[in-house]
Amino acid sequence: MGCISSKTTKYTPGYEEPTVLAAETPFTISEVEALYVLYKKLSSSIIDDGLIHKEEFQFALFKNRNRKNLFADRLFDVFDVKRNGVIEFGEFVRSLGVFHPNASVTDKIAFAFRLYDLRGTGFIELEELKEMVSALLHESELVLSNDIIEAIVNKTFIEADTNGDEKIDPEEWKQFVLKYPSLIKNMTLPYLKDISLAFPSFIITSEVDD
Amino acid sequence: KPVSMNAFELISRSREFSLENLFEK
Repeated sequence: MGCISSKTTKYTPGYEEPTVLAAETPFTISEVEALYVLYKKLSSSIIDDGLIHKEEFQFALFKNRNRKNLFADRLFDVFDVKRNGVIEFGEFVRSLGVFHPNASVTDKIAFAFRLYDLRGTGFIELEELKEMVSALLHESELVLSNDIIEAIVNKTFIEADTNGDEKIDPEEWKQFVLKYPSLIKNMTLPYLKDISLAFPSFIITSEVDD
Repeated sequence: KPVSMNAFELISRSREFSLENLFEK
């Protein structure tokens, strides 16, 4: 009779092997394991089912259960690749991987495009952009009149929509970002460069050597 | 000045949080 290990670990639903995720992202295996510790904490903060729900995501960002923000909403939706209303572990790691300093600029540009493509049509449309600017300004303390917002959005559109079809496609977006690189500045989190140094307590639980 | 920014810069600047908050203990 074979020997069966008595060590059992209960993983969350949608768990994926760190070796697989490390191969697909800029993270090492032990960093993925550190992210799993973080994931477990976030995914049980409000609803203890091992999956990150939108309110848990927003709670982690704002430390406030009632705080809502359109951009946080968009981030959740883009992290939730399967569009099933929760962020699974693999989605969490792959999405965070895009924010890694070593991730490709192409991936960052594509991720940012999905954030702005509110309705998921494959294009950033004029109305979507107006909606987003209005909503975000409404949430922030910056007060601009509708006329000014409209003028800013229209001017941006004329510049970005180089083929003049009233929507920004991924290639036009790429060219626009290359012209204004600060637009993807938020797409890089230096913290992710070495999670094990920034969060040494997470790494103690590591079971696999890289 | 907000008026001199393009719409995407305006969105980026008005973002009031960082994903780094996820890592706060």
